Amino acid sequence: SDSVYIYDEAGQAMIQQQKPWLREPHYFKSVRISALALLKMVVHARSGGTIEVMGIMQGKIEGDTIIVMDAFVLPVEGTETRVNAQADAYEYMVEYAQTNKTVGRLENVVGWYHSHPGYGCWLSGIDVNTQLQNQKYQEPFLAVVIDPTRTVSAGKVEIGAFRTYPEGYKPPDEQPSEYQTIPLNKIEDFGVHCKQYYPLDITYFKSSLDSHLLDLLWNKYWVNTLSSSPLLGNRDYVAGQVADLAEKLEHVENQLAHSGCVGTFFVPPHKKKEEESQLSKITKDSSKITVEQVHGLMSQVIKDALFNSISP
Amino acid sequence: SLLRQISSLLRRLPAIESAKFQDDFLTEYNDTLLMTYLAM
Amino acid sequence: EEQVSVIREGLAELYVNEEEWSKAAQMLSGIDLESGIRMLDDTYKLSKCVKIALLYLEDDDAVNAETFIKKASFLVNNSKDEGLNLQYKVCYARILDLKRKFLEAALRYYELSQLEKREFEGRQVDEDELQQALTAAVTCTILAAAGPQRSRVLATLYKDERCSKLKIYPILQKVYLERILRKPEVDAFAEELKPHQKALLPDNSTVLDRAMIEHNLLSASKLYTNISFEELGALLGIGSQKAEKIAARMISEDRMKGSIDQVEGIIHFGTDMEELQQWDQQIVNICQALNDVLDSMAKKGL
Repeated sequence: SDSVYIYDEAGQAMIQQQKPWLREPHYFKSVRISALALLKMVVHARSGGTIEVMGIMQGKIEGDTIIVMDAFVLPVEGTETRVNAQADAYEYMVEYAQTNKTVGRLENVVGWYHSHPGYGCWLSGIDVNTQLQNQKYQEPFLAVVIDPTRTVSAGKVEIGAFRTYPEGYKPPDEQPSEYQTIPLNKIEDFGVHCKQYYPLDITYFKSSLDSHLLDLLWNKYWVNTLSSSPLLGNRDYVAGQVADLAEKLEHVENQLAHSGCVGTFFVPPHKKKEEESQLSKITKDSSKITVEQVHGLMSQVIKDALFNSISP
Repeated sequence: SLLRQISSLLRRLPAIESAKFQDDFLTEYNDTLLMTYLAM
Repeated sequence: EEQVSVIREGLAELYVNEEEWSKAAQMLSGIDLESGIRMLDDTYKLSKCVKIALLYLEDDDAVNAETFIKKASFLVNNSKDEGLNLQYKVCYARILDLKRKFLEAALRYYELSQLEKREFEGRQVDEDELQQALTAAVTCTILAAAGPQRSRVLATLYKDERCSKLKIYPILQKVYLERILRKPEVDAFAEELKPHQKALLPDNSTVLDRAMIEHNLLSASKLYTNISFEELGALLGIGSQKAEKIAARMISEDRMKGSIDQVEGIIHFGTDMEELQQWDQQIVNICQALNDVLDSMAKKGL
């Protein structure tokens, strides 16, 4: 199982020469991320709090899979508020990659990651541009997005891996990827660009040493499970979610009210269908938030029964 | 020494007992139930 | 003026040889740097101000030294002489230390201890001097008034692995981990202090006493939910009245959370941690205690 950690320099050089990804815009289908890289990226994303942070991933190619072996932080913040945040860190990136080679870390840079705190894993317009540039000059290159806030509330890592299509390429109709809530103030940015890229399947791997260390950690992990309160840690995020839901409800209500005034028989079926789909999304969002809240409450009640109800 | 450890462990229970905790706990409980009701 | 300054510098040199530091400083301070008759560049003026301040510091005269270091602070930005700039920084840190602005002094000592460049016009800054600066940073932080700012600097120093090799490390560790310091440890630490750090305050206690009492009070606030002033006084080794006065001052300066019931003579320590978070913390402690019991049973083969 540790063979993935051996780097075949000649093999990688050959792939670089053949450039199979040029033949097909959809060439890369999946990503494998090492436990180490995943942990480093999530910890870094969490450390940024509500500020978007950014880093670089190192790894290699295996067929149509990009393998991410490690990740490192870039001294850049606020990726969604600058045209091309990565440009600020080029010098650092180059120096880091070269220094790595001198110490025997031969993996090349294979992508970048950044965080979307609280608003889901997708590529914004700025991200699409950055990724298009990278895929033009630094192939093979992958874009990974992590949402640290939803990671805490959902209890699993919210992460997405994407590749952009070449400009002007018309993708075949995609099967809808897993549903995720997009906040109202981001929906436009999401909608305009969501056809310019596609998600890759993500799987993880770990070394035998990782397994051993994680097993040891697992022995202590039960303490975290019993002493955590998702309700407490995520108040701001949930409040933001409910506010976003209220805004969307008002939005749809106005539309329905508007279409209602010309009577339903004038509303073309696809328009009616579209409003229903928006309402059904809102319903889905509200039940998702509520289920997470109820889970949190259940754990509080269990903790209360376990640790408070014992009278001496 | 083992028995002493166990008795000190038991003396830590219940984990917390204060009027303030009860208030906060019930507030959180009611908030979540209210959210469930509103979602319904 | 040229001749006057040459004579003054010569006389100052003689005073220095006789270790008459203040006289040497006064002799140099008579040189007119601002007359405008002679074109003097900032580096020359800066070197004179720093030299005068250092001479006053040899006599622990922080007031006069500060006068000249303030003049120097207007000149230091234009100076390219790194050796002189370093002297300026050392001088400034020592003046803050003398004036008992311990937290600011600690931050400057710490900055000096992280010096990268070691060579200044043939003058070598060796590892020993950096270690002295680091020790001075730790000492000043410990002497600083207890509170959130001091805790932040303590955390920085505690995480700096160079500190673990210092003789002062054990007390730094106890102070950082907010453990109560016993009298023997405080006395051992007192031996390392400079005279001005042992100076008496108006209420006849020393700077160190005050720092230690405040530290122990803050540690007690982490241990107890509430405590009577008799007990608190006994724990701190002072009278209950004094314990109440110090606690009241720390609470009013927002360096400690709590409230005082003067009728009952009890202090209730507060915490900015929410009840629900405290609950989680208690659960962690219970689980850890359970884990320890299981580990010791496993060790005993039970």
